[in-house]
Amino acid sequence: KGRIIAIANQKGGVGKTTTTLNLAYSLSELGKKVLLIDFDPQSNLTMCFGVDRPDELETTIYDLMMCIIDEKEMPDKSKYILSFNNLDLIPCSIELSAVEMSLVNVMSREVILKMLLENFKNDYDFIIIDCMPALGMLTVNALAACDSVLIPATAQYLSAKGLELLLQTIARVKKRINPNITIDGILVTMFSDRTKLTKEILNLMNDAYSEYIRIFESKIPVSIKVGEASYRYKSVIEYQPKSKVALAYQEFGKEYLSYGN
Amino acid sequence: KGRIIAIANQKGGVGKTTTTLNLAYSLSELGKKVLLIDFDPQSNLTMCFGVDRPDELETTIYDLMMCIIDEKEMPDKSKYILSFNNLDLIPCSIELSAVEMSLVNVMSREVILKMLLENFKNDYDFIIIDCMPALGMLTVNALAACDSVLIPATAQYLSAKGLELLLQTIARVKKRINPNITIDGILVTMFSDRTKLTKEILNLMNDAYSEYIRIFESKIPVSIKVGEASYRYKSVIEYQPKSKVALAYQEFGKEYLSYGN
Ligand SMILES: Nc1ncnc2c1ncn2[C@@H]1O[C@H](COP(=O)(O)OP(=O)(O)OP(=O)(O)O)[C@@H](O)[C@H]1O
Ligand SMILES: Nc1ncnc2c1ncn2[C@@H]1O[C@H](COP(=O)(O)OP(=O)(O)OP(=O)(O)O)[C@@H](O)[C@H]1O
Ligand SMILES: [Mg+2]
Ligand SMILES: [Mg+2]
Repeated sequence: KGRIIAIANQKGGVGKTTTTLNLAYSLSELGKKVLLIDFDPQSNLTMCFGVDRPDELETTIYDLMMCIIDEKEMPDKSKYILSFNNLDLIPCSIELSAVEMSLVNVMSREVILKMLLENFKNDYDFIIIDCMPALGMLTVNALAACDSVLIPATAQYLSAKGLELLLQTIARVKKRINPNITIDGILVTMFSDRTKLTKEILNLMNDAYSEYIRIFESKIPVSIKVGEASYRYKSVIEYQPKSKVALAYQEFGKEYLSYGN
Repeated sequence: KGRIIAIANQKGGVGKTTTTLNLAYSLSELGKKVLLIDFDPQSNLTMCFGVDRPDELETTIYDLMMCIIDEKEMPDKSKYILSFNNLDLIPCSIELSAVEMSLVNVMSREVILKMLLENFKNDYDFIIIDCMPALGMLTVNALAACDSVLIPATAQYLSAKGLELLLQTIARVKKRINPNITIDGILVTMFSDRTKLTKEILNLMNDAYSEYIRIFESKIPVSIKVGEASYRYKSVIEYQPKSKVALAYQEFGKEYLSYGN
């Protein structure tokens, strides 16, 4: 109960937000109670939940982080948790970028999110954190708070190269802050198996990492349905349940659970 | 001479690095002398120049920024400028993320890059800065230093939504730090005109912005050639000059110059 997963990769646009939403949806279809945390000031996950102007929300993850930092009482959960189709979300807004600066001089600054999430672990099977494309203090908070990291990555040269830096950061967090952190694995997204380059990059990734990091069997194919879904504030599983990409995310949900998660 | 362009968009993976490299290549084919600045600690542009391990470079933009901050003498240009096919590059490494913290208490912290680039303006027609997917102190430095901003964007819902925040940031920089900053325009990348969604998002963008921001005629099509090119450390114009995407970037270079840039 209350297993916390960080969806992390500092490379931009590799499907972190899309994977957060669809893995959550798939797990909830399989009977799990899931809380989503939008931990990116760009608030894409919050937008995908149908919030057109995240900056106009009264209470977001920023306010909750400040409550922990200033040792103030948290507002009532009903005041800020958004619910949609069996998924709960703690939304974000651009204010969260101010936290990175505020954290500079805060005691135990890397574990503020960890302390915050203690308040929710008993209410959910899974808490999934959508991270920003950076390895700064916010992402470190997510890595410090989580039980495990799930890494979406594309079969592109720049995405594959970026994995080294991410793994180094996770190793450092493991050493200094969160000894129990594990890596669930690498999920290949936006996969188009018809190209020779993709196969080549996949082989590179397998050679470099498969010995000590799982590379999930499920590969999420590239599909315009994903963009269409976010435009309609839906996960692609809801929007086009019979599509290849929806089925892939559902398969991935099952695969994820099959490893005893 | 010495016109400085910031390639900026806080959304991840919208083609900032790809556009930096290929616009530069196109301009150099048209006879312009171009200096590239890799201003993203993830150092993707530096990798595209063939540097397998940016962190092993002796001198990068990080060291130069620290020279300005500590008022030390800059090393000789030949020590750090990388050259490749008529393009010059000041490379980056992960160290640059340390600068964001160091800048917190530095006098005139938003104009450190501006001061640094004074040393190069006379040697080049264009200086093009590749920014990271964030609107923190590094990107603010790029916006403070540039004459104009070029915004790559995809015709996707999340990418289009993110433009508001970027434009607000540019407006704030214009008001407080760089009154002469202009926006060259929005370049639509990874464009696939066969989908209804793309047309819809393009119309949204046109309605929202075309009245006061140019949306370039040239649209960069999605193509696997781009990934193949970066894997071979080349711009796509070099790698596959006859491909649609290469021709589009060449067209874009001409279009860019046609507006008197
Ligand atoms: N399987 C897919 N097929 C096609 N498009 C996709 C797929 N997955 C995601 N996308 C689209 O690609 C873009 C990037 O995806 P997403 O925003 O989920 O990545 P991200 O890693 O969260 O990006 P950021 O680094 O900016 O947070 C979005 O416009 C999304 O709709
Ligand atoms: N026109 C295109 N067609 C297909 N793939 C492309 C195209 N342009 C860029 N790409 C690929 O998409 C990925 C993202 O592009 P790129 O790295 O240039 O974006 P970015 O905005 O610089 O990302 P980041 O926010 O991480 O800095 C890369 O793997 C790149 O090779
Ligand atoms: Mg995201
Ligand atoms: Mg980039």
